[in-house]
Amino acid sequence: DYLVVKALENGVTIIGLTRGKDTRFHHSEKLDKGEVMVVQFTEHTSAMKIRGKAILYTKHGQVEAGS
Amino acid sequence: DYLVVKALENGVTIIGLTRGKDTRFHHSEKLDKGEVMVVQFTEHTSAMKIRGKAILYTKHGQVEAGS
Amino acid sequence: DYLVVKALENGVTIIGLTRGKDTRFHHSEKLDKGEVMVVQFTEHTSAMKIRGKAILYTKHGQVEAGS
Amino acid sequence: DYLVVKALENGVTIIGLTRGKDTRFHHSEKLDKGEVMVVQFTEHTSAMKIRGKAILYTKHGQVEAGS
Amino acid sequence: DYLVVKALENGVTIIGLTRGKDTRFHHSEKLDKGEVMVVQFTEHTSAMKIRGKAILYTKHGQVEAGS
Amino acid sequence: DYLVVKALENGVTIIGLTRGKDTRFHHSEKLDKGEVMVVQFTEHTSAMKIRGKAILYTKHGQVEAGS
Amino acid sequence: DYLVVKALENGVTIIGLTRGKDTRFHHSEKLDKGEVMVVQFTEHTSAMKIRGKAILYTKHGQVEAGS
Amino acid sequence: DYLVVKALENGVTIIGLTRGKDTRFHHSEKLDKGEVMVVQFTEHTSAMKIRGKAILYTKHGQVEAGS
Amino acid sequence: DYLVVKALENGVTIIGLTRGKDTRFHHSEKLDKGEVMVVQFTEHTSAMKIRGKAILYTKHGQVEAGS
Amino acid sequence: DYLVVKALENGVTIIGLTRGKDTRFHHSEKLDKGEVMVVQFTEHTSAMKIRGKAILYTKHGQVEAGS
Amino acid sequence: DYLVVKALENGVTIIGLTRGKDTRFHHSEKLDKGEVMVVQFTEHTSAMKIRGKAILYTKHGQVEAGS
Ligand SMILES: N[C@@H](Cc1c[nH]c2ccccc12)C(=O)O
Ligand SMILES: N[C@@H](Cc1c[nH]c2ccccc12)C(=O)O
Ligand SMILES: N[C@@H](Cc1c[nH]c2ccccc12)C(=O)O
Ligand SMILES: N[C@@H](Cc1c[nH]c2ccccc12)C(=O)O
Ligand SMILES: N[C@@H](Cc1c[nH]c2ccccc12)C(=O)O
Ligand SMILES: N[C@@H](Cc1c[nH]c2ccccc12)C(=O)O
Ligand SMILES: N[C@@H](Cc1c[nH]c2ccccc12)C(=O)O
Ligand SMILES: N[C@@H](Cc1c[nH]c2ccccc12)C(=O)O
Ligand SMILES: N[C@@H](Cc1c[nH]c2ccccc12)C(=O)O
Ligand SMILES: N[C@@H](Cc1c[nH]c2ccccc12)C(=O)O
Ligand SMILES: N[C@@H](Cc1c[nH]c2ccccc12)C(=O)O
Repeated sequence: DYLVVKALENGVTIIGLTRGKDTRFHHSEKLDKGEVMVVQFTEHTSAMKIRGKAILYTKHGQVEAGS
Repeated sequence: DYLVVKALENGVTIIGLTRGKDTRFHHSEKLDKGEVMVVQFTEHTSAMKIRGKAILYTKHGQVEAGS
Repeated sequence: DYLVVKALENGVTIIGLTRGKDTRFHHSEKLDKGEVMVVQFTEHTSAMKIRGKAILYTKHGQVEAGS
Repeated sequence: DYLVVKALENGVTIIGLTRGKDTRFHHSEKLDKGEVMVVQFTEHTSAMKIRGKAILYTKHGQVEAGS
Repeated sequence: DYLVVKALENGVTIIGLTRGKDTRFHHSEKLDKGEVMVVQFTEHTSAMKIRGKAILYTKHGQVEAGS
Repeated sequence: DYLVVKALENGVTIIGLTRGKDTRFHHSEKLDKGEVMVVQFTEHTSAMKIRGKAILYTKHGQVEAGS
Repeated sequence: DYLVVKALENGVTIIGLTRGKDTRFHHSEKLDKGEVMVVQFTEHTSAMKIRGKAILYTKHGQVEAGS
Repeated sequence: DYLVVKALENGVTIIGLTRGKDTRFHHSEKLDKGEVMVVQFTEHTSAMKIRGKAILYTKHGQVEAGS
Repeated sequence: DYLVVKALENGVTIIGLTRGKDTRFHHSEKLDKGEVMVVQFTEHTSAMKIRGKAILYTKHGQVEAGS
Repeated sequence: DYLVVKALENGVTIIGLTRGKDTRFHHSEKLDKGEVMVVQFTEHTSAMKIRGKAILYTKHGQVEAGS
Repeated sequence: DYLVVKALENGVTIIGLTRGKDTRFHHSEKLDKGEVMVVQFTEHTSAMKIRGKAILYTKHGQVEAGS
């Protein structure tokens, strides 16, 4: 399972939260306008947070972030 | 399996409840308006509670929270 | 497999019943109006009971509780 | 696999029958009007019996009990 | 895999036949009009026989018994 | 995988043929008009033969036997 | 996986061919008009041959044999 | 996975090619007009060749051979 | 997974390329016009090359080779 | 699971990010206009970043990068 | 999982990139106009690059390369 995030402005961030008892940020990837990120859930990532104007393409349809 | 939560106002919270004999809150993630969270069920999380105005994108369709 | 429960009034309860030979209540989660709960079946929960006015989003469609 | 049962009157009962060589009632859960039960087949339950006016939401569609 | 049987008259019976080299009746459950039974195939049951007026909800559609 | 057989006349038979190197009849179940049988393929049954007027509900659609 | 064969005339035969290095006939089942056979692929049968007027109900649709 | 071959003329052949490093013919089955063959891929057969006028019913649709 | 190749002219070839570190031709099967080949991917074949006028029936639809 | 990336201009890059505790770039593949890349998620790649004008063909539909 | 590549001109190349920590070209297959290649992802190939005018038939639809 993966999802696709397209940045609609500069400075969009995709944050990976840790899997396990503890929930904290382990990585934050910055995207410039137009850049696209394709990300999986993994052994280390069981939740993600997206900040800034972006479109998410997920199995439950498209979601607009930042508005 | 994951679900997507988009905050429609500041102060939306996504609470993870523990898996196992005992059911208690193990993490609460605050979202500002427009922020989007993508979360899985995991070894530690078998239930979630969403407070505040938000839209959930789930395998059973979209659900409006907070109204 | 998970299902989604949205409370349409205060005081909605989602009760987890124990898996195994014995069937009893192991947890009851109270929801205020507008709050949404997303719950899985687990090693400890093989049945659930929902009391009060709520909408359930399940794989067999939406079900109105409390009416 | 789970099914959903919504009670349309007081006193609806969902009975769990034992899995194995022997078939007998191991649990009977009473529902009041409007209450909803979501139940799985389990290691201990391989058949169920529903008495009283209720709607079942199953993978083979909706079934009205009690009429 | 389960199927649903709704009795349309009193005295409907659902008979479980044994799995294995030998085929014989191991259990017969009586249903009154309006009662609904939800039954699985199991380690002990590999065939079922339904007598009396009833509707079966199966993966191959609905089947009317008794007519 | 199961199939459903509904007898349209008395004396319909469902015959189970043995799985393995050898192919012979191991069981023959008689059905009266209106009776319904739901049967699986099993460790002992890898083929079936249906005689008499009946309707089969299978994954490849409905098949009329006996005509 | 199973397929269904309905005989449209007397003397229809369903032949099972052996699985393995060697391919030969291990069983031939005769069907009279209207009789229906439901057959699986098995540890011993990896090919079948149908002779005479019959209808096959397979996962790739219905096929008329004998014409 | 199986496919169905119906001969539209006498002398149609279905040839099984060996699985493994080496690719050679291990069996050739002759069909007369109207005869139908249902064949699997197996431990010994990883390719097939059909000669003569026939219709193949495969998961990718129907294919006419011989024209 | 298999695909079907139908030769539209004489001299069509289906070439199997080796699985593994090394990629070379291990078998080339010649088809005459109208002949049909049904081929799997296997332990020894992880790529195929088709030369000449033919139609391929694949899970991604039909593809015309040779034009 | 794989995705397809088609470069709409020269200098499009597909970057593979490492799987595991640490998230860094392990490979960056340059594409010229019209070149197409088909890429999997792997033991070493759990996220990808695409820069420049391109079209992504993913399981969640087509996504335009670079605009 | 496989994909199909049809060359629309001479000199189309399908390049296999290595699976693992290191990403480099391990094989490049040249196609002449009209030739069709059917290729899998494998233990040694986790990415592919296509150069020249061609059509790709993938699970995400058809993609034109080289334009
Ligand atoms: N560390 C948590 C992260 C998480 C996943 N889903 C969640 C839902 C709510 C809150 C936290 C989470 C876990 O692996 O379970
Ligand atoms: N600790 C519980 C949490 C839970 C999951 N589903 C539920 C339904 C109702 C009540 C509690 C729960 C469990 O893992 O089973
Ligand atoms: N303890 C029971 C709970 C249960 C599940 N499904 C049921 C249906 C009917 C009655 C009880 C149940 C069990 O695990 O089996
Ligand atoms: N004890 C039985 C219960 C049962 C399941 N399906 C049935 C169908 C008919 C009669 C009884 C049953 C069993 O596990 O097999
Ligand atoms: N004892 C038989 C019961 C059975 C299942 N399917 C059948 C079909 C025909 C006759 C008998 C059966 C078995 O397990 O195989
Ligand atoms: N004993 C045979 C029964 C059988 C299954 N499918 C068949 C098709 C044709 C003839 C016989 C059969 C077997 O298990 O394989
Ligand atoms: N003995 C052969 C039978 C067979 C299956 N599919 C075939 C296709 C062609 C010819 C023979 C066969 C085998 O198991 O492989
Ligand atoms: N012996 C070959 C047969 C084969 C299967 N698919 C092919 C495609 C092309 C050429 C040969 C083949 C193998 O098992 O791999
Ligand atoms: N030997 C290669 C063959 C191959 C499969 N898919 C490919 C794609 C491109 C180039 C070569 C290939 C392998 O098994 O991986
Ligand atoms: N190293 C990370 C890469 C990653 C995957 N998905 C992510 C989402 C957000 C941030 C980082 C990631 C991991 O394997 O988990
Ligand atoms: N060697 C890399 C190849 C690769 C696969 N997918 C990728 C995406 C981007 C960059 C490189 C790759 C790997 O197996 O993981």
